[in-house]
Amino acid sequence: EQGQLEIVQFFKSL
Amino acid sequence: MLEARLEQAQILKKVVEAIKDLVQDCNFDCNDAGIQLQAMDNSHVALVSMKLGSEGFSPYRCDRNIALGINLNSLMKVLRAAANEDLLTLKAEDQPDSLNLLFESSSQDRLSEYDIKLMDIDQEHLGIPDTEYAATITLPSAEFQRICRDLSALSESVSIEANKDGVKFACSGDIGNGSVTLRPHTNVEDEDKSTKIELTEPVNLTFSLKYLVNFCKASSLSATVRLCLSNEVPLLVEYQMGAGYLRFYLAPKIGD
Repeated sequence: EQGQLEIVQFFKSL
Repeated sequence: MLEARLEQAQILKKVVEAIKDLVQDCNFDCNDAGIQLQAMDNSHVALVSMKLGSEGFSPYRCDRNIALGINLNSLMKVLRAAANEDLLTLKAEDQPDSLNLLFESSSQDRLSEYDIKLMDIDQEHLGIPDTEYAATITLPSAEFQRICRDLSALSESVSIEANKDGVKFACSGDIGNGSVTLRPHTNVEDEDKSTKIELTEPVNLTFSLKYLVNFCKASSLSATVRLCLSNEVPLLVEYQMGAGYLRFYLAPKIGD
């Protein structure tokens, strides 16, 4: 979907 | 080994029912603190985080960390065999190939026992930072479900704007536009029917309604839901359970 950000952009991968 | 007995099977049934359309396979991480789950949806837009603390089980025993890799559709097929009021006992060995589920109906003297095969799931784990949210809204879960359902008939997206006067859910679509505004109020007879808004600064964010409608499948877990928002960070939608929580994080949308 247009403009939809991904959650991984906000939370750090452990 | 793991041995954990829930007083009512419906708690796990409701959790799995609420998340199975977002997440197909996931690890239930068991340790001495309880059972936790974290999983992203396939599109990596939403994150589910669930905790059932050990105090919610009686008895609860987990000698070492065990990851139970489970297909949620398979688990739901088995859980449908349990009555809501059944006692539910989960059992697994330390390095299990299967999870054993025992349903006990005290009223009917009936014992049902199922085993489901486990799978190895290599899942990305995300660290969620502690966040001081600019706005925290507590409202009846049925009210939030209704707002999401009504607005999703008009649009794919909803803007959530919280300020000192209230919280406004607004959408715009091909056939027109709509909005619902909630003002803080206290229901003295039933606290769960109150709407509370705690605000440190105004926020305005846009989210996909498809995901919010999906999260609302958890409404039967709790009479209230908490929405936590800060500009430019994911929305947190939280349903409290007796000894734990079911949380959904949703990344915002930007632009048109």
